[in-house]
Amino acid sequence: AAGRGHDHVVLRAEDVLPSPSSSSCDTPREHKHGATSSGTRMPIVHRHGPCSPLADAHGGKPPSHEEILDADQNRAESIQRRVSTTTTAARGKPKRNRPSPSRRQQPSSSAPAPGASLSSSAASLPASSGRALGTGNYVVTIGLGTPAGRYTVVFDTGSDTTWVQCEPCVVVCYEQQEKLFDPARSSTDANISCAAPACSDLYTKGCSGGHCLYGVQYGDGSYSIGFFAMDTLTLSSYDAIKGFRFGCGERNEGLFGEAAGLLGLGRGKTSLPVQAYDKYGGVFAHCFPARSSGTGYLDFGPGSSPAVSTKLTTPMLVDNGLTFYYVGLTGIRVGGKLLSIPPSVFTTAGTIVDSGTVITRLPPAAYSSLRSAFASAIAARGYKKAPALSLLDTCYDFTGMSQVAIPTVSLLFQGGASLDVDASGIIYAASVSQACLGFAANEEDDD
Amino acid sequence: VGIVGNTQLKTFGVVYDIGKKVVGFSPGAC
Repeated sequence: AAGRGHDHVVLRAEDVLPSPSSSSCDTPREHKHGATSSGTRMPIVHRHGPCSPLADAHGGKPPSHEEILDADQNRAESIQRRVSTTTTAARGKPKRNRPSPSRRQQPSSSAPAPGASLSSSAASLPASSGRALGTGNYVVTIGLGTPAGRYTVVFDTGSDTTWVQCEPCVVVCYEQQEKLFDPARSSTDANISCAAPACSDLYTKGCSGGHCLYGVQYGDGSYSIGFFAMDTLTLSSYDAIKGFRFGCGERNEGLFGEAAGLLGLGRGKTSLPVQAYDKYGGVFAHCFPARSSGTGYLDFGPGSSPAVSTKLTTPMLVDNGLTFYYVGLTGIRVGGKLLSIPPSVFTTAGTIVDSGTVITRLPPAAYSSLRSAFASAIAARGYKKAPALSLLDTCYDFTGMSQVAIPTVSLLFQGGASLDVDASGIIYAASVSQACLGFAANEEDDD
Repeated sequence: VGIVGNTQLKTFGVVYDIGKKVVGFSPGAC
């Protein structure tokens, strides 16, 4: 951002343009890979950016912005379905059943279980509402097994169970860039028995020949089923977790974009931060780079990221042992002015922070207030309107402009923390002629 | 629920402390 005042930020045109995956990878600034003073740091790259080990997957053609935003809508709906079932249980109030607004037919959770038996004697796993992965995600590279193989996986604060595709791929595997993990070649690998307490930590489980089975299914129909096992997980050349419990997928299908699997960072029992609680104290941090050609980081341990002053922290709410990181969004500022949105608009719906969702979803009343404040501030500058981009309905054509000035946007949270959104996060651009306000509305106020 | 997505989190160090039950945002972290 070329300039930042309290009410506006100036964007250079090249900052608006998404970097094509064919451009070169920015060298990361002052990132030390490996151990930090009291933890571990891993580089994060955008799955479809030039730094990704998967960059030339799909024959080099990343998904279109429509596809990314479509998949993102799937994910948001899947999360909301999941939350509404747990919230209903907690609140006891049945939620209205609305047909899903997404254009694509959703597999209903009552669909026959995708977990058809892995072998004739295996139990079938019931389908769970799961979580949609979406395709706009960030990946990290982990080591698994002894000797450790390297696997590029999607990391996801909206999921708990880590899994990778495994040899011999008994049923079906999707194409992945790297070799499949082969448990038979790892001297530290072992299956978890059905009787082990760890097996009951799973949200969806089964049993086959005395071995614990896991199953995860996502809102877009993707799923992974296999043996729940333990092995050594290596996060950097200095740091490993022995006996880490993960899914060894023998039946995996879906939109995983040739990643080897997924690293679960949610609040549930099977997630990495909860499994490694004694080692990292339940603390981790991530930073997404401004551009998809940049490199961010995923840190584990109390030294994660520079010390965050209490002024910049917000309470983590709703401690029901389930996956999501609930926070209390309390207001929005545009151009430095606080929008007049009744607090109940935010408290009715509740808010989570989710690394796997691309676009922030707001209650409709909050979104319309944000949109009109943003649009009126921009109108004063005479920028040309552009057609909507999938669910993003407030778009502009910045063709021919070397730089543009847009109003600042800040999200305010309980405890006074304010997220003054970076310029790269206010505008989501498919191209310089279609650059949109990077927020969207939920369907209903209590979504 | 509302969902804060990764586009709006760019360049912030987002710290999750499950033990202390807080989430922190440190600007300009990457």
